Amino acid sequence: GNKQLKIDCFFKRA
Amino acid sequence: MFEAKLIQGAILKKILDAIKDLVNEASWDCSSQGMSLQAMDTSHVSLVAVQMKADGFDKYRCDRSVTLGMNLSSLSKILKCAGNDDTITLKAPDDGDKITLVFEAKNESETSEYEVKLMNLDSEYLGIPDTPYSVNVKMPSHKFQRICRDLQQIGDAVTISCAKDSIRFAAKGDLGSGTVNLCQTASADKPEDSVSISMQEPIIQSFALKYLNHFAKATPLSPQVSLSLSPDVPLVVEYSITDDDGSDFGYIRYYLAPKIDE
Repeated sequence: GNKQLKIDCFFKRA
Repeated sequence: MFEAKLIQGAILKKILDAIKDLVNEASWDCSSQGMSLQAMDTSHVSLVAVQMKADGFDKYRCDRSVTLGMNLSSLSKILKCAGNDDTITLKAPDDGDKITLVFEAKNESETSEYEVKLMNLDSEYLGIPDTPYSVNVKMPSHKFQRICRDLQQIGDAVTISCAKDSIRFAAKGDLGSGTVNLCQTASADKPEDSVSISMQEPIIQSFALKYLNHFAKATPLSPQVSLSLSPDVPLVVEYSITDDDGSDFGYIRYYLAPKIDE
């Protein structure tokens, strides 16, 4: 199956 | 004191329609530059960023930067009380606990005033790097909406692939599969109907259609949508916001994390 990644894995807290 | 007046109040109604089902609560950051918002959906799979430039408003006053945290579905309910042709004015005193919305009907003597409670929200800001993308596609927004809606009947995910001068949207599920292929159009008479593709390298990536269908709620804001993709990074779906004169007012950008093969 496909795993849904999270957006906060890509963009770090500013 | 913060005060922002928009003669074309319908723009604000459309912006709320485009974000309220994705994000429940969010803060508007108001500065002399304009109003902006950044928020993740509750599952942290997507992020929406909205910008409305100060000079796009018909009157804009922001003496000092304020953060207006609110429940977006409450704001949306209130905005439903404004007519499509109404002028909308937002007002917030410094250190107040509510925002006032004034709706004025055109050529009529009717004014309505509503108040929405403000909330203190723990806003987490994510830094979004400004990087070039492998593929940039501009296409009619209604076409993108149609493709996402149609393919969701087939499956939960769409695989977007781009090679040469075409982009392909594909979904498969229990009932079968579906594919939509779009080719770059020759310079169209109507720019809003054109498809343009700029590709540095071929790409293939999968995304959840549920989110793309949420993003497509921004369709009434812009005749064109821009998709930006690079390997292993979130997809960017951008709708520029323009007023009736075609002046640039800002944008809604949605970022969506990809699905990967386990």
